[in-house]
Amino acid sequence: AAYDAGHDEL
Amino acid sequence: MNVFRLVGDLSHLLAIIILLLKIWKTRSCAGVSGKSQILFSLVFITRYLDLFTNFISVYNSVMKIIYLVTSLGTVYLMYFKFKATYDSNHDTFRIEFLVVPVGGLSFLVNHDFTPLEILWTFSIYLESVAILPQLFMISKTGEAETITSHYLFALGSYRALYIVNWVYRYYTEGFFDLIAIVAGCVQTILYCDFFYLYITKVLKGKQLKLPA
Repeated sequence: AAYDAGHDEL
Repeated sequence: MNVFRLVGDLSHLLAIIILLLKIWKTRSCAGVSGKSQILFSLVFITRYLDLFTNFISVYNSVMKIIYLVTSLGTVYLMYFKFKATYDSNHDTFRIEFLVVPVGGLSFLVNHDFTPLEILWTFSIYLESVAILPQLFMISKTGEAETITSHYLFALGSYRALYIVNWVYRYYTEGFFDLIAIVAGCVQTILYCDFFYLYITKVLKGKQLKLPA
C-alpha cells in the first residue's frame, strides 16, 4: 500500500 | 524516482519561483490570490510534518524545505511586506467552503486513520482545489498578467506530469495511490480551460483575457 512505507512523493 | 516526477517537481518549483520573483521584482502582488497562497502553505505544512521523522532521500527533504520556505515567504510578502498591493476586493473566494469539506472528506476517505495519515490526506485533497481562489480571481478581473499565466501553466503542468508518473509507476512497480491519483486528476482538470487559453492566447503573444 502507499502509506506504510511512508509517502515517498512530494 | 522517474523523469516524469522529476520534471513535475521542477515545474512545481519553477512555478513557485516565478511567483516569488514576480512579487519581489515588481514589489506588487496585483492579480495574485493570497487565499490560494495560504492554502498552498497549508498543503505543505500538513503534508510535510514527517520531514524529520520519515527520511526518504536528500532530494525529498531538501525539496520539502524549499517548498515550505518559499510558500510561507510568498504569503509573508503578500500579507505583510507588499500588503498595500494586495487586491483583496477581487480575492473574495470563501476558502472555508474548501477547507471544511476537504477536512471532513479526509476523515472519511483515507488509507489509515492516524493523525499523520489524515493530515496527509487532507493535504492531498486540499491541493486539488487550492487554485480555485486564484482562478476565481482571474475570472473576476477578466484578465491575468502574462507572468501570472506562466506561473499557472507551470503549476498546472506539475500535477499533470505527476499523473504520467503514476501511470509509469503502476506499470513499472505496480505502485498506485488512488487518493493521490483521483485528487491529482481533479486538480489537473481544473486547469483545463486555463491551459486552453494559455496555449491559444499567451503562447501567441496575446494578453490572457477571459471571454467576458
